[in-house]
Amino acid sequence: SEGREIPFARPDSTTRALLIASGKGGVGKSSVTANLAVALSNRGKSVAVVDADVWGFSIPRMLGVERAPVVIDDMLVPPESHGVNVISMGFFAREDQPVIWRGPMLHKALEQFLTDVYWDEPDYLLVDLPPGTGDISISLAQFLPRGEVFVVTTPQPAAQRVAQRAAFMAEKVRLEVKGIIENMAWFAGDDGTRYEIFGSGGGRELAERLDVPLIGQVPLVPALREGADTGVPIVVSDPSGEAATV
Amino acid sequence: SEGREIPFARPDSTTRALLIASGKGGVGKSSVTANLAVALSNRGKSVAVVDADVWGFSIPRMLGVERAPVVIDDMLVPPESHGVNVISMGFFAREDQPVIWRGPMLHKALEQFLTDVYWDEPDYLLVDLPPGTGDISISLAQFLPRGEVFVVTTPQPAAQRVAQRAAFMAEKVRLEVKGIIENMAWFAGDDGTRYEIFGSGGGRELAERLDVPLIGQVPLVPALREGADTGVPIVVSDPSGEAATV
Ligand SMILES: Nc1ncnc2c1ncn2[C@@H]1O[C@H](COP(=O)(O)OP(=O)(O)O)[C@@H](O)[C@H]1O
Ligand SMILES: Nc1ncnc2c1ncn2[C@@H]1O[C@H](COP(=O)(O)OP(=O)(O)O)[C@@H](O)[C@H]1O
Repeated sequence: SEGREIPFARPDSTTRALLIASGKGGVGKSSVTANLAVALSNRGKSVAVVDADVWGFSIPRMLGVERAPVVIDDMLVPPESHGVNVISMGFFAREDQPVIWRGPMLHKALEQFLTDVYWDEPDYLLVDLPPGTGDISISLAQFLPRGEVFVVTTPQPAAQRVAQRAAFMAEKVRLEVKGIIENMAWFAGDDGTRYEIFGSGGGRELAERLDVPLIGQVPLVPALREGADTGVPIVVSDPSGEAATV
Repeated sequence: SEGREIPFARPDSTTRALLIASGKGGVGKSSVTANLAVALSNRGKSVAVVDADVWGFSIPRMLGVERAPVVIDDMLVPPESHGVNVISMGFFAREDQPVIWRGPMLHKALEQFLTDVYWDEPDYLLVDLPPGTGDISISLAQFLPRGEVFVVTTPQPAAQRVAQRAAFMAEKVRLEVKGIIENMAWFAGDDGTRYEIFGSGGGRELAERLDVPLIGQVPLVPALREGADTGVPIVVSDPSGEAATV
């Protein structure tokens, strides 16, 4: 609705806005966002997720969200799943169809996700950003000027140059990168052997280069992917305690 | 240069244009493109790669391309590596910086990759598309009306709805999907155990849905990622013989 302000942009807002970013797709950014949200909720926090990954939305599927938002008194009431309230472009589009929204229309839609949704002052607002960089990040930085950016990357050293794009983007829109999360860090075989399928050290390297903490390493856990596919995020997937560190 | 035609669009062109697509980033589309190019070259074919993955270019690094294109008589002469000639947005941008080209400027740049580069009638022209869908695919379909689209996906069933976007895009621009390549199909432990880290069946399912062949399954091979990072594509990474099938 016209003229409504964004509650999270107010100086007296008690909500921490965490923007989950990546340099490219497929590093597990959406998975990390979904599981981090549930981990925080399991610690008794009230959590909201804005799925701003417009062209690659997967949060509704990953959280097993069963119903669409309801409209009450001009406000969207977001559905809840596993203790997390969710709004996503996915509620207004099909996963197998490309979303062609761009430019001012998209900017307005994102703004409405923040102004016209009944969020009720959550402790945490997690935002799943599109991979890489782009207009959406610029819009969101305007809407959430105190947003804290966390970059999800993978262990291969070559991935860090690409992951750095997310950091450049944050700097451009004057948001701070608060930490790095290294996903798919290793795979543990049945006999406990640790296979570094995607190499090692990338998360540490990026954290050092940006002078921010490496807040966690998440291994390749087949149950995590299965959970993502079936909408049951595995709360044990907070093995490195990012929820504690965040 | 103005008015130059695209050699590959001519009806008498003997070059097969293979457009390598994916529904989202991180499924290994660029890796598959690079390794397929080298596999074809190892079979004695002349191969060119146009890295149209503008915002996520990785082909130069993956193929270990050491020098930039040279300009001779108004034409760009592409560098060669492992028997493959390459042009990429990566020659005109840094990997750790977001590329902000959009719209008509990008359309023109892509056209020039095809008209103003000395390609010398290769047997195969592989095009690494950006993940997902977008304007670039529309442009390329105009430039390469006989392009054959191959979709790279991963084994998880949930990935297929997303992979289907690439098929929708192809249909929209009137190009045919010719085959599916399932990447990261499994991981073989030291003792030969096959771990289906990302599930199974997705490639088969997508191929059946689109009524095209599943032309290959590529396992997770750490050496493939290392090769990609160091620019030495592992030619043995054609384990399922896509180069033979394509
Ligand atoms: N730690 C992990 N272990 C196993 N599978 C994972 C892990 N992280 C992500 N995945 C899987 O990898 C795929 C890509 O993850 P996704 O979160 O969609 O990446 P992004 O949001 O960066 O594009 C998904 O199928 C997801 O379930
Ligand atoms: N079959 C494979 N085995 C091991 N690593 C792989 C395999 N395919 C891709 N990778 C690695 O996974 C990462 C993502 O692959 P990439 O080709 O960049 O994906 P995309 O082009 O779809 O974004 C890269 O680090 C790459 O080296």
